[in-house]
Amino acid sequence: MLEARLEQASILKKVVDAIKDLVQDCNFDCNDSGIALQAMDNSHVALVSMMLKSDTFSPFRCDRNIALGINLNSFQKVLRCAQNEDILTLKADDSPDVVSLVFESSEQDRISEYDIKLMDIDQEHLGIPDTEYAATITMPSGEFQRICRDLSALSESVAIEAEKNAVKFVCNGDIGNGAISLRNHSSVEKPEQNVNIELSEPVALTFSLKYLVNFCKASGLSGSVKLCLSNEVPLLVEYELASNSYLRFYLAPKIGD
Amino acid sequence: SLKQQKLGQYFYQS
Repeated sequence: MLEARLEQASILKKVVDAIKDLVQDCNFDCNDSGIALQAMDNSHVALVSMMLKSDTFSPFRCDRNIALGINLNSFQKVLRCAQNEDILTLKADDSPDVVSLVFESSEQDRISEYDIKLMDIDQEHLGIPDTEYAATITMPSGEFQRICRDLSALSESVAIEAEKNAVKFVCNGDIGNGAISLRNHSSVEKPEQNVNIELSEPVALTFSLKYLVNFCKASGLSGSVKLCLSNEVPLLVEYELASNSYLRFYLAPKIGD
Repeated sequence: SLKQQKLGQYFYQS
């Protein structure tokens, strides 16, 4: 059986809020290492990969592999019934028909119990090759969100150009063009504003802004975001969570004919 | 013009 207790319901609420417009039904794969999810959007252009390691939970117990097939719209409806500060416990049997959620208020003596009906989901699972990325950019997640939003008003696509010490986000649209450059920046006083660009070779790739704007819904999960790029491979956008857990998005590039 | 690629071109079925 599965029993997983989260100190703060807000983590799961934010994860589901961040991915539910990209994927609708998905399996939460539970085993003794934690709870994982991998799902592609309908157009097979973007992929979500979540890992909540067992250390994220306290306690965490999962004796055998259990796949919880959940409709994310339903999941969000139930998670909205939890306060952000509530303690959240997920429970399921070994061959479950439902997943149970218990929300406990740490301040009041309130316990809320919900069940969500599970579904059989036949999901394609993709193997992601280990990649040494040519460029890794770490920047404030809010800054990345603002750039994607601003440029999406002008164009459908953005070119991300990484070179030594600088990364440039460039778009060309019907009404005009836009470009935002960021340089390596490190501050002891405001480390949350740091920008770090690690580069083994220059990279320039173009991506759909519609998907990037969607990924940025995860910004509330982490103050910083990591963009990993190599020429002619999907972009990796990673939000790191506590205890080595993560929410990752992959996006296939746009390439000239 | 640019063509949107699919993930299946890069990732393998497992």
